Amino acid sequence: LPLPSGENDNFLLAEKYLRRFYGLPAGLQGKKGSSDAIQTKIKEMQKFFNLEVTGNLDNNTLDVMKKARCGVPDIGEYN
Amino acid sequence: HFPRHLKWDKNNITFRILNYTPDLKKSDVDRAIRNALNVWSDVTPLTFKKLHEGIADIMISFGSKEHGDYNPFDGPNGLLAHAYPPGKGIGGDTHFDEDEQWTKDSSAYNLFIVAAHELGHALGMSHSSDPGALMYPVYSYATGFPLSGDDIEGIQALYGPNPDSKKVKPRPIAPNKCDPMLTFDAVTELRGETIVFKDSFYWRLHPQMTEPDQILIQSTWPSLPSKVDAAYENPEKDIVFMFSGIKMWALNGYNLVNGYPKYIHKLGLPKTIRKIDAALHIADKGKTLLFTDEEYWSYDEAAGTMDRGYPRSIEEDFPGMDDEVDAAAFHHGRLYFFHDHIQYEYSYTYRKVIGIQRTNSIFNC
Repeated sequence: LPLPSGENDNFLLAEKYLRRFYGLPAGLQGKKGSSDAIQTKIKEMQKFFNLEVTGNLDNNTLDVMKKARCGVPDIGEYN
Repeated sequence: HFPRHLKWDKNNITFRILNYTPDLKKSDVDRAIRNALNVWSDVTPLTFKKLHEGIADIMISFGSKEHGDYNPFDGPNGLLAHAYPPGKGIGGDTHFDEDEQWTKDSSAYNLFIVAAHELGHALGMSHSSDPGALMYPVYSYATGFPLSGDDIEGIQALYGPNPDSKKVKPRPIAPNKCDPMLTFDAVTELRGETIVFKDSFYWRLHPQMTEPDQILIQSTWPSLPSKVDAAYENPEKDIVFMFSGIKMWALNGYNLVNGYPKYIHKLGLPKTIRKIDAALHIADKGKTLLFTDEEYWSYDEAAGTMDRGYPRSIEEDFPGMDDEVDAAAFHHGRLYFFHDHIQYEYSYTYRKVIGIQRTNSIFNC
């Protein structure tokens, strides 16, 4: 199998991160629906961390996602 | 706070440590947890009693990967710990990832700092978006009392203040880069990045990053004081010098150079100078200018001596400038001086101010 590209790794990291800390719903149907929801959650995350709110997975956003942190979600209902 | 402002409905809370990490001595773990609880009891009427058996309100444990709550850890780094808000059963329970290296200093993850943050959750605090707050979700190391004004306001909104009015000095709130009244402590280049020091934080501006990173100074350099007065880069030596009070430190990249701190008087400054306000290095002349109050000194890097005829008046030699400087930098043949909330762009060739902007224009505010 081909090795996953760096971009794919970053996307997977972001998806996992947003699912865990920003309540990104799992199992979204359709490509468009999925990317809209991810953009919204990226924006929420960027706003929380005082980053430039673009909805894009830029270097600043990925840097914050890669930092060591607490496992409690930042916002939303606590389960 | 968590949704519905979850809190304990009593002030006498019990805790129990179920197991211990092998990374530290048992007594060090006990001390870290007790000190972490004291952080919160210092500012509230809460008291914490340790239980050795049975069910406590806050059950503290170390575990790795899936550890019994269907909320698994992820191995080294990443997730460090989690805790549940006040409530029955698992409520208040606090879990640390055993796959992390726990320490009592800054060499790896400091258990006291992580515990103080997690116990904040166990008492009802959610995450803060203030990078200077203990409840900020990203780990950073700092010494001193860990609560900021934001943390104290949050916990006192749930439980009220400490009736004994214990005096605590809260950690300063992280400065806002777009505050129109923002002033700088020090500015320097570091291998193509720009580093701006303000209070106990620094911003890191990288040419390929749209937003500056804001980081606690002691999180990166634990042995440095929490405030930097001046800094400059000598690119030929690949060293950044940082000044705080009468001492100076050297950085190679982000690593502190051995043999420091040294006294600033070793540079040839008189003992009456107790602080350098700003510093900049003019690479093509091999000179470093050190600004103190209303005067400045010139240091010859090659000779390692202070030039004769100094100090000289800032006001006389830099016409158009204020008579004091907070921070200074040399960039592409221009001198940049920062004083209060104004940035002066100064041409060394034409000896005049060629531009005035707000201090934080450097952040595109």
